[in-house]
Amino acid sequence: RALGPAEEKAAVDYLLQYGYLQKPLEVPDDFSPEDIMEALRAFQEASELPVSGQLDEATKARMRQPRCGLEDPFNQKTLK
Amino acid sequence: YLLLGRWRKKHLTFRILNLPSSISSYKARAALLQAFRYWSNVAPLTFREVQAGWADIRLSFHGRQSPTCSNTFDGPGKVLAHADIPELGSVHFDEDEFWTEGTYRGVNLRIIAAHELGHALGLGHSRYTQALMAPVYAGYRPYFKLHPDDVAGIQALYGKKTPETEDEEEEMEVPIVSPVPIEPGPMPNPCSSELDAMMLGPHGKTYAFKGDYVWTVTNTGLGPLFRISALWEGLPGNLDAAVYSPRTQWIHFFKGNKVWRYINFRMAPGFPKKLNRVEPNLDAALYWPLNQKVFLFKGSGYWQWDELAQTDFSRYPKPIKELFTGVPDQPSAAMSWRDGRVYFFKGKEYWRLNRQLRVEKGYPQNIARNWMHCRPQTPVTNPSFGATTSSTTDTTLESTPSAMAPTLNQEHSPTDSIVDTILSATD
Repeated sequence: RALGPAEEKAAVDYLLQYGYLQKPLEVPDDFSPEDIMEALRAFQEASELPVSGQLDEATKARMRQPRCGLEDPFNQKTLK
Repeated sequence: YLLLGRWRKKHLTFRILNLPSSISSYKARAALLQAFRYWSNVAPLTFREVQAGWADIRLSFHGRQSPTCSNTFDGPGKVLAHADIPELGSVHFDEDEFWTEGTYRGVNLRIIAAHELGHALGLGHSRYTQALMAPVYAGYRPYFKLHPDDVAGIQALYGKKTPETEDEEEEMEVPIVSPVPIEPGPMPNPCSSELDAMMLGPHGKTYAFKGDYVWTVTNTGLGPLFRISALWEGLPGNLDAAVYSPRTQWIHFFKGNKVWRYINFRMAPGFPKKLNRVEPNLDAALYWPLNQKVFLFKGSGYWQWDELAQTDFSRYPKPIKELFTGVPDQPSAAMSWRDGRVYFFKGKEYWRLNRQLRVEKGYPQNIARNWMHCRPQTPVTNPSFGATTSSTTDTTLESTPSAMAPTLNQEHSPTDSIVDTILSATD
């Protein structure tokens, strides 16, 4: 099912808030699909979910779980 | 694990600035104090509470607005809490969460606090989803303990907890026992006080309770008197009854219409509870090893309780005299002792019962003389202990280690170190 813009924005906000996506300094906010897929893969792997790079139901459910407000160091690229 | 920073010192102060409204302040404090203990049990760290002024680690609750934190929360669910890394020390919890203890409902304050303290001590998030430092809350776990990855991370920062550091801490350490501002009652005289309770506790130690104080009774003398709340944090004085069950390792204390449960010196989650299936204001309690049941006494009646089964109390209380032949009603204390016999205490006297629960010939005898070593200077034979001693009336500490010297569980926590002091002194 195609993702609604709100769902996609919520997911990108989550990936940004918890360090899976890095807000680039020099270019505007929009991220390439590759960045988002890579960020989703990092999140899915750290959450022991099937690593698809897609924003599937299991991934969205996991993003709704209560958690700590600190970032996660699980995307090697952003960690650097 | 991920290391984000560390404190240059290992003896830290903390202050609890406010508490949530969804849980009693008593339970909330107990949860926060236990959260510190998880870390001080495995690393050479000590945490001392201060009631005012500056503290290294400051715990507080705020919601969507906060005058001091730019990182506001988002209402129930989603983000539960956050913390700064060393050496900043702020730890914030979302006050809009339903904070709980001892239940699967809501969000367990103790586990979340332990996670946030992990950050405040320098740990980042762990890749192990079952680790405490995993980013997502894995829910309430009744027998929670740190994951090996959590332990490896904190020890990478502060080293392992070794006997030397424990000794060093003994001098330095102020236990995480917040100063209880309640003035203790008068210190009792073991030689002239009617006992509130007697208990054969873990590691075969005999405890006598009177007023706000507890002391140990050994073959060679009495231990020093300590405030009950210094050993069993959160327990009041003037207890009605106390009983340790080797079957469950549980210690139950009774007072009024409440019951407290401890494992060693740590209160079990969810306690104290209301006594609602036996009468309040009990007189005494004992564990009978022959049928592994706990007996509760009040007036002329008793209840037999199976700790691990749903007990039908509809046919209780039963008359004490039907089962314990020759003992008085309204005992002040009772216990099964190491010699396989049952003892009842009342006033200045005690009764010894054989395995058939029948009072033995020559009883009652005098408690002060035969249990509390309070006798004249001249040497007398002590029928209870079979030894001749000529002790004095004041509590002399013997150096001979008791064969029952306790080996407290490896996880020493500050309260345990108090116990260490007591037990080593007593022995």
